[in-house]
Amino acid sequence: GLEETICSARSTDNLDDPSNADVYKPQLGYISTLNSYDLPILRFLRLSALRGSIRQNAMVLPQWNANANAILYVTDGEAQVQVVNDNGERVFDGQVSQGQLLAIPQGFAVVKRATSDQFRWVEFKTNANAQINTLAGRTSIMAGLPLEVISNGYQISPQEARKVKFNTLETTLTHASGPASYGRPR
Amino acid sequence: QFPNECQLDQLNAIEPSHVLKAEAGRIEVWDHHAPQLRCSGVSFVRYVIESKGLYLPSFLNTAKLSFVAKGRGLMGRVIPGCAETFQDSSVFQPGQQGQGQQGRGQQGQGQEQEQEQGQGQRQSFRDMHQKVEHIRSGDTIATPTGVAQWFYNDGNQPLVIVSVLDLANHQNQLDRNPRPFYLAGNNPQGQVWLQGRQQQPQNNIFNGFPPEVIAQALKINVQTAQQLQNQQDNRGNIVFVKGEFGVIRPPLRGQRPQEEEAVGN
Repeated sequence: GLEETICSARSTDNLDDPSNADVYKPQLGYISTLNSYDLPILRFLRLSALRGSIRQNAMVLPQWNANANAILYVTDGEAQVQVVNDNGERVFDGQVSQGQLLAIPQGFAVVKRATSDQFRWVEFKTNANAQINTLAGRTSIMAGLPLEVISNGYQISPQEARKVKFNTLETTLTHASGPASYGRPR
Repeated sequence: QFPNECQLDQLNAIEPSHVLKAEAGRIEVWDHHAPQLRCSGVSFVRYVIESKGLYLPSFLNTAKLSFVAKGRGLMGRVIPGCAETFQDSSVFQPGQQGQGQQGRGQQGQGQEQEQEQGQGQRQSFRDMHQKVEHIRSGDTIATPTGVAQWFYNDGNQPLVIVSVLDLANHQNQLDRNPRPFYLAGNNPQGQVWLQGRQQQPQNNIFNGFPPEVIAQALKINVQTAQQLQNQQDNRGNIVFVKGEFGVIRPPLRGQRPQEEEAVGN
């Protein structure tokens, strides 16, 4: 029985093939994920992977890993990255470049913006079906919350709450302009 | 776990060791370093939400199972990837909508609103959000890790919810400490249950990002982005809702939807 199951199981998959992209914006780049649905053997490892390749000034909308830690390794280019912890403190605000590694714990919010022509990275996640939640965008936490909760939570007008909720139509990648780094938190 | 953590030669009934006061209620936290809780690998929390109190959205680093001990209210969750299946365009009474029309009277704002309308049919809804449920005493609520959750007390007595946080659960990828992440509001007292951390006020997750980045991500102005950081706000994480809480909600159990009654005539 092992021949038909373990020995014949597929154990490799290529993440560098844009035609398999899960997120794709021609002007901005693509993101592909590899989880246990794509490669069943990952279920045993309880691990998954993500490959990103974005152009200059493309921003990966602020998000957090809901059920996994993420180990980010840069393969090409540079990006400005900010990470916020459970205390609301910015624990990383800097440039990551080729060959560098950054660990982003579960729940920590992260935003990435490419500052070189091409920024390419791979992320290893400690869950076979890693899930993210985003702070902005059409499928974000903001879109899922009632306007009442947003306007009362942040003490903003219903009109402002509407903008916060609906203005960003992208789901994962958007274009950013202006300076990429903003100095240390107040 | 550390070795011998379950070497317990005596058990005792324990009370909450930390109380976080907020504008419309309090959050009572049992010390998860107490030997019996440490051995069981859990933390325990009690939320007491006053009438018209809103516990602001937050998520945790581990799975949580809650029990509504007293009172009734509404509960909302945002599960990654789920659609906003609660949609309605007539949640508010005509008076409120008049308010919108007033906005339209102010030319600039009116234009903006029409422009928003122009951004696609979806925005003609009054609001749409993920599922909201009525909760009442006896309800047991499962919350996976990383799923944001909020509560609102629409009853007349305090809504009391007790929760066990399973720190030893495999969904917890961090250490054996309960780590709430606040999406709104803040906790001026800090995470007092954590040992070894210099107690600083705990802010919401937007607070750590530069307002400019938030503004770009949400496509809003920087002033509103700063507002999302709740920095001038000392209400805590349970706040009073002024006026009506017009969230789209299903009819209560046993309550027949209005349309059916109309048919009944």
